[in-house]
Amino acid sequence: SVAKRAVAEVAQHDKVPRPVGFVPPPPPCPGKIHHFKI
Amino acid sequence: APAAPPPPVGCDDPETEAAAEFAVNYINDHSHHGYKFALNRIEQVRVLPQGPNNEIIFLELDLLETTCHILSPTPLANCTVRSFTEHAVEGDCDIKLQKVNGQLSILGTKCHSHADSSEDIQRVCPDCPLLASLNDTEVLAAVTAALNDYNSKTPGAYLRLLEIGRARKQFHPVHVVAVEFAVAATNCTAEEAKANLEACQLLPEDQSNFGFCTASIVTSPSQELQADCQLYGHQPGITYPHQGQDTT
Repeated sequence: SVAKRAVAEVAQHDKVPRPVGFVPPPPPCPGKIHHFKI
Repeated sequence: APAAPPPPVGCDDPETEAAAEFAVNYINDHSHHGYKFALNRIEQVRVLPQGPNNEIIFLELDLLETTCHILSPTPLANCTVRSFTEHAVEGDCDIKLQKVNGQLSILGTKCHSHADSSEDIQRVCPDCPLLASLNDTEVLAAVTAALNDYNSKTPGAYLRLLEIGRARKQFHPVHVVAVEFAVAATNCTAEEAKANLEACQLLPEDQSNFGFCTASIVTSPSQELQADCQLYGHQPGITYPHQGQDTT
C-alpha cells in the first residue's frame, strides 16, 4: 500500500517570508533583446 | 570552510556583452558574403575556469541582418538592422572564446542564418514583398537589366556583378521585383566594355572599388526600372581625406 505524505504542506510551513519590497533578481539568461525577436 | 562558488555569469553582464561584441566583430570580419550582422540577444553564456586569469567562454548569440553589405566600410555601429517588414533574417551562432589576462580570442564559431517565415510577415503586413530565391529567373533578369541600365547611363567605370545580396518580390497591387547586389569597378568604360567585355579587368582590391546597387523593376501594370549604384569610395556620410587635408 502507498502512504500519502504531507510533504507539500511541510514545505509551505518552512517557507521564509520575503521582506516587503523584495524584487527577485532577473534570470541570468537569455539577455535583453536589442532590436526585435523573430 | 570552502569558498562559495562564484555567482553564475549573466547574459547581460558587461563581461558577457564585451565578449559578444568581440565575437560579432570577428564573425563580420571573417565573412565574405552577404550582409553584416548585429547582436540582437545573448541567448546563453557558460564560463569554464581554466586557471588563474584564464577561462573558456561559450556563447550562444542571436544576430540580425543589417542593411550594410559585408564589403561596406560603414562601421557596424552605424548599420541599420533590417526591419521585420523587410523580411528579416536572423543568425544563430555558437562561439567558443578564450579569455587570458583579460584578452579575448576566438577558438571557434558556428553560425547559420534563416529568414523569418513568410506567414509571420504576411500576418503583420499583407502587402509587404517577400524574400525571393537568389537564383529566381525574374531576380536574375532584374539584376542584369538594372546593371546594364546603370552602366549605360553612367560615364564612369564599368561595373561588374560580384554577388546578389537580396531579392524580394511583390505581386499585389503591382508586380515588383526589388534586388540588391554588390558590384566591383573595372578598368573599362561602358563603351569599352561593349566593344570587348573580356578585356575588362576588375581593379585592384581596394575598398573604394567595390559598390552596392539597389534596383526595382515593376512589370505590371506598366514597365518601370529604377537602379542606383554607389561605390563605397563615394559613400555619403563617410569622409575620405584628400592629400594635404587635416585628417583629425
